[in-house]
Amino acid sequence: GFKAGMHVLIMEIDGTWDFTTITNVQ
Amino acid sequence: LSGGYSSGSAMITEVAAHTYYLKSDNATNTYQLMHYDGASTDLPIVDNVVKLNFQYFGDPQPPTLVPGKSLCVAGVKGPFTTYGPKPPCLATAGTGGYAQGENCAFKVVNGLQVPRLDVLGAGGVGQVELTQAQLTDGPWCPGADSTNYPNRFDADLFRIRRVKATMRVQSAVAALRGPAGVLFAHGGTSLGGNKLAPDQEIQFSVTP
Repeated sequence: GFKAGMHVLIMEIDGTWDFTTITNVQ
Repeated sequence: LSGGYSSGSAMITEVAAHTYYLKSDNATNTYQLMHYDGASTDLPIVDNVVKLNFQYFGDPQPPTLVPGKSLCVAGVKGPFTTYGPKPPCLATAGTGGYAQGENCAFKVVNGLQVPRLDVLGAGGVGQVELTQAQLTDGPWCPGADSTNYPNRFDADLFRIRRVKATMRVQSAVAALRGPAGVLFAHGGTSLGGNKLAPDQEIQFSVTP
């Protein structure tokens, strides 16, 4: 269900994280 | 992104971020409650909001390990901590650049994993107000190095149990506002009690 423009949180197993926006889905 | 996500265990999920803040401009008498979505849209949503304040209340006790839950044996089900991130097995490398067996919430003292965070206030079980300094001075999760962890955050944020919001609105019509003081954040031109609409202030709490 990911779409361009969707705000997402991505988190690595060590706790590193980013809040970003999907620009393109392929 | 601030780093690679190549472990094979990284997670991604949709989020909605709602940032509310006050935009004040005395020169133009503009007082607006603003909403920012964290990425692109930053718009006023209410005019004549003249005060916005957030207070954070949290657990005075730091995260502690739950007794009897091995961090070193595969297959053991959590929770491993009272709250906050569990440290690695005592015998393995720390996470986030912390020493062996440690993470941002736990440190090793005399061979034991103990809380890295302090007991706050009188150390009871009731919530304590958290100061801005306490929430911005570390220890840092997941790691303290701001180069490796540009999105690092203060481990004390895990303590938060309640957020109290205070909001105050004023009459949009200056003729209904009296002199600045207890009743009016910003003075108006009203000359009498029959044309007086004092500011209204409310508080509410949100529990995450």
